[in-house]
Amino acid sequence: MLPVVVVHGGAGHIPKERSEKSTSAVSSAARSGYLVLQGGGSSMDAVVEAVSQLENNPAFNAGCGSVLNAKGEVEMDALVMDGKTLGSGAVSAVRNVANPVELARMVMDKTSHACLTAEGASIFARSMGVPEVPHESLITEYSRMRWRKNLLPGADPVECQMGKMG
Amino acid sequence: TVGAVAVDMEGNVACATSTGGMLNKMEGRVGDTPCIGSGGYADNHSGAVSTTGHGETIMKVTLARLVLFYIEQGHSVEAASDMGLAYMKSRVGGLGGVVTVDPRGNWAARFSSLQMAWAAAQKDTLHYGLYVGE
Repeated sequence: MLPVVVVHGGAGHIPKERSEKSTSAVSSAARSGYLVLQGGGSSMDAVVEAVSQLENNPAFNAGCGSVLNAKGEVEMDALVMDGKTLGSGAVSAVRNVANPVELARMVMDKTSHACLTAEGASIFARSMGVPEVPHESLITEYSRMRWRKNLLPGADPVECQMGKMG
Repeated sequence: TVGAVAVDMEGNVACATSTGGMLNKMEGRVGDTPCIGSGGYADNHSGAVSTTGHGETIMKVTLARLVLFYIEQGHSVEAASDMGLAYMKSRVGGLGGVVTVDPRGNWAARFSSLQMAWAAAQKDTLHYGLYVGE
């Protein structure tokens, strides 16, 4: 049995100018997760580390850099699952949190529930002492540009196809 | 969407997936990511999967659990991942990708979309790719 970490940065069409950034970021996240395993950390520690790193990278559609909803706002979802216990935790439609995956892990570790959503997830985050981040800090110029472009009638079909990939 | 799966020194598997959702989605829309069996699944008996792609179709076929069902039937992680994605494409017309591990440390990164950025670290070797076949 060999320890391993495998990460992805999302399926779909990746524009040329972003492909190198994406490849180096997923490589760095996999390396970081693997370092956790080498240090004796659990597989759960490793996946949360890797995904947190990707959430903090504006090149990806999660955390900072999330796509915007129809109103131009960020609503994020995350899930963790532990294969040893089948323990799981999730959050949906959560706002103002830098790392939804860490909040999902808290749902698993600190509650008897599987998923907390929207305002309930925010209340839980506050009760756990998770720092609230300004909404604007999760929005990038790129995500705002895509949102604007997609509002226009006759939007680029490639862009629309990209948008269908969650 | 971003995600990860891992196997640790004790053979325990785990998955994590996170997303901002879908471009210009309706307010309140929730896709596959936070749903057990769709956005991810982990069970030491079969393995762990994190998914990405068209959320509504991933949910219809519970893609992560589907891939693990194929592993339980004796398929390799690679074949099981391809079979799950192929089923989703043929049955509901959805495209996407998965990263998959089994408890012995076998792994796969497979996708039916044009591209998926992925990377795997094992035994001090880093593998990565963006296009099919890399």
